[in-house]
Amino acid sequence: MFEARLTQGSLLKKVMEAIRELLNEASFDCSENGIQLQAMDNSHVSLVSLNMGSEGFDKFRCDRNLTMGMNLASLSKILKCASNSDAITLKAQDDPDTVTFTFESENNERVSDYSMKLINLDQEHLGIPDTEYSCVVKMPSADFARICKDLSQFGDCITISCTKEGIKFSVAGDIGTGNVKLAQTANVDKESEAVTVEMQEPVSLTFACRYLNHFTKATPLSEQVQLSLSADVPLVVEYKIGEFGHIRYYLAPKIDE
Amino acid sequence: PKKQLTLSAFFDQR
Repeated sequence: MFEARLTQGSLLKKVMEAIRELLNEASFDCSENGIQLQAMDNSHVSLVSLNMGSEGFDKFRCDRNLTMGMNLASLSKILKCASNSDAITLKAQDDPDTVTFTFESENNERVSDYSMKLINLDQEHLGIPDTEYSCVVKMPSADFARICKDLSQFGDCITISCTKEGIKFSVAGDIGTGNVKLAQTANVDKESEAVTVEMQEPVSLTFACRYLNHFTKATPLSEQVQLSLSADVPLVVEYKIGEFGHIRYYLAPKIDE
Repeated sequence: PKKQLTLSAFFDQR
């Protein structure tokens, strides 16, 4: 028996929005530790790694580890039927072929349930090595989203350069070039508005705009985003999910031919 | 022109 209840059901809706454009389908792995998902996009250029710890659910029971393969377009249809203020409960039997979603309104006067057929997915799992990154930058997530959107108008890829002074995003295209520099903030009133840079070595790497813009669909999950960069390895873009989870996107760099 | 790498160049299959 698997049962997970999240009072703040809007978090699950936001998680869905954060992955549904990148992935067609994905397996949700459930264990007593919580819910995990790892999936690559079709082109194997980016990977989504989602972790929601069991401690973040107000009810969590998982008697046996199980994997639930879901079509994300179908899942999205179901979660769109939940209001932002609803509590969401997921339920499945051991070795399930369906999963049930129950949405309860705040006053419990409206309860709806939807069941969805699960699918068998033969998904490749990748071992992601522990990496000490040369630069780790934390910045407001809305700012990152705006920069990616603005610079995407001018070219297909964005070069991210990081030094101890700050982080620079650059684009070059047919009509010209664009650069956005963010300095490390000295002191800000709100932690959510800070830009912080932890740098061992300066780094400059280039990434496809298309994927960066997909990642920014996670912006409503967290006011801050963390970018981890090292020379010649994939970028990691991380958004926290409340106090109990995260969504990490890995993106392979573009290199000179 | 730049070449897009894939993740298989970095991560091992489990």
